[in-house]
Amino acid sequence: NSIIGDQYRWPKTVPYYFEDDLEINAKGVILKAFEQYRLKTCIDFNPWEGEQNYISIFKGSGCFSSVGNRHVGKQRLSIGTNCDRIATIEHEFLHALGFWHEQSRSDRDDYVTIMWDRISEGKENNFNTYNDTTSSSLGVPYDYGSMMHYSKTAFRNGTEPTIVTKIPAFADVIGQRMEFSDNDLLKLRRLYNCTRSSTFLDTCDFERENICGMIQGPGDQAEWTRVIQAPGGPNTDYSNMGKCTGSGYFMHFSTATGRPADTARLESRLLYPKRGYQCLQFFLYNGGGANDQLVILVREYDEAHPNGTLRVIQPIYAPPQDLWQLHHVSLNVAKKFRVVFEGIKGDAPSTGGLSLDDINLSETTCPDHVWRVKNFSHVMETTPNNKPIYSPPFKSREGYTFQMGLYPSGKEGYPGELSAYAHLVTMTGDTEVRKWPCPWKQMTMMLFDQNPDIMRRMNNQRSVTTDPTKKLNETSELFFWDDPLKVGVEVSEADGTKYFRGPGAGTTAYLTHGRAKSRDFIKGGDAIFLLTMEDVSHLTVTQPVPSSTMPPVTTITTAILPPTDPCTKVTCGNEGVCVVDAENAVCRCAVGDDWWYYGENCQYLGSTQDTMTTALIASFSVLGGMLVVTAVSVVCVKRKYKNSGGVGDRGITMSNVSV
Amino acid sequence: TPRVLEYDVDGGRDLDIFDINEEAGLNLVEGDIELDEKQAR
Repeated sequence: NSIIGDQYRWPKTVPYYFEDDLEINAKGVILKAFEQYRLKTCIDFNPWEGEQNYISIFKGSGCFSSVGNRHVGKQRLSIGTNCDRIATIEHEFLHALGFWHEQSRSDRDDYVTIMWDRISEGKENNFNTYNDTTSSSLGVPYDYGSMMHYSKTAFRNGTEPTIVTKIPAFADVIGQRMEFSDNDLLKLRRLYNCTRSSTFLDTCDFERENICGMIQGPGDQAEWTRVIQAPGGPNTDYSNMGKCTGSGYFMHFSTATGRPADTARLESRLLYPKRGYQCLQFFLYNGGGANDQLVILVREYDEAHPNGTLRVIQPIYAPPQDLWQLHHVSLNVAKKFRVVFEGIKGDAPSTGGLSLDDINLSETTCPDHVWRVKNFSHVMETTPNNKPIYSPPFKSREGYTFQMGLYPSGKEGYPGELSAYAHLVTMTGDTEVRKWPCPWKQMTMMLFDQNPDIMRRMNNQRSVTTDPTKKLNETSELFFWDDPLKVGVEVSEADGTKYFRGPGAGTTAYLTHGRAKSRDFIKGGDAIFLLTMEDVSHLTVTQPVPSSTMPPVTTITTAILPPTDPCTKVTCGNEGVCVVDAENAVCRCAVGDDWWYYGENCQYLGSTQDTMTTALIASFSVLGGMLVVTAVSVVCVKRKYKNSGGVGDRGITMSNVSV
Repeated sequence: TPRVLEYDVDGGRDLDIFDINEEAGLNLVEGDIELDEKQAR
């Protein structure tokens, strides 16, 4: 629920500043959180460019934020140790954007029961509610799935829950820290009057007959058709897996008829990019011939080519199999365009064709690698506790190889959990020159929520970053992220491949089995992990400060500023900021609604109370002065008349005068 | 295959925001909300 008052809103683009003390992994995860805001809402984040108010993200001793824009200039938001999870960061930013916790809304007692006798002594005030003149639930129903809801164990004094949901099915839903719920997004969009999101372009599950405005392309010989089943497979769509009678559509290009090299083009509606890079994601089922092919193209429009020009992006490698395969294609389009799915009939015999479902297009980067664990429910149930399974080794853009280790039944002592670790790997015989210990690469392990709509997905992800200075242990001279040839163990796979697996970093508590079985984490029996390794070494340097301003002296040293900056010699106290005005350094002091700092260095605190006192003193002084002047005047006049003895009417006879 | 060392980034504990702040000795409103002067008054 949101704090009422327009003064608490930020502009739709929020300025932020990464303080130097932030962990590198935290910085990387914060940037990922910003990407989720950009994808799912109209909120954007920009590095601070001297705006009067901005969010200063620092490594405090915990995870906390203020609620709403407090107009204090530099507003603190702490991402401390263990706070570097995407959902925790999104949670704190929802506070900063103006939201309280969900269970503090005025109607919460209709939906949950607070067990007051199970709350730690003195912590009861954490279960206060705000009435509807202070906070607004923005016309959205109570949301057990909100990432702003306490978990059932919050502030408990024992082992029993402090919050009991009136609908028991939600007992373990409250407290999810995975991603924005649908209602979190609805409220945020309402609060900030969002009409569109920054980086979302299109989603289509083909459930509606208008097929999301897609068109059959010109110049082809065959067509894509909207079906609920196709000869040669698949028997169901991917969105619903055939669960709902009368729905469950997908697009199919039959290669059972026609001639080799016949094409069928399915073109998206017109799209208008802003960023210049996009990720296209879709599920493809190849039930056709061995040589049938899908090629991704874009049709780009400009003034010289009003009918568009086709550009091939890439052919998709998808051998025929009884499986909806997940594919990602990176695009780099900067002008008005359509995405084109071109099916090409091969020369091998076919009794089926190509099928497409659950297409999503966004202006984001694609994940690097897909690890599909088939029959995952069974794997979770049958794998012994403390036994890991490993993804294949994947190569990153920078040439490092890595893999994910997963304990489907948790590590020892953690039954009912998924535990996950990221490892560096060196393949036997690999002679590529790389820098060791591996410097500042962030590995992200994401369990993919296979909801058809990218905006509604609540993926579960954790990231770890290779710190080249980290030792293997306290007494070791070896580095944790050194070449696995040196610090790892040799592994032989069943297919004969050999490699060295380095130490892993991750968490025993990646996700509970209960949550893994929820939503669409497992679909058609399978779980999909999206794995990425990104270079984050650029985050080791200080964020540049705006050219005309200096950040608070407590966090940034003056050494990084140009020597000619007049602000280098000025220290603004009480979180004031220095600006250059007509080549002179002046302090802009922090202000609140009824208080402010002032003085050359913001050293004095003023408030409306002080002003009222001053005004009252001034008024009484003036009144007193006037009384003295009046009294003196009266006395003087009296004396004057007393001395003259009534000579005022001398020589005038007062007779027959009417007044 | 012999096991490699595995490092738990969160010490093997699934800590919620409020647990982290409590361990840090923070006494914030509702566990993770910081008040400004005006609100505190």
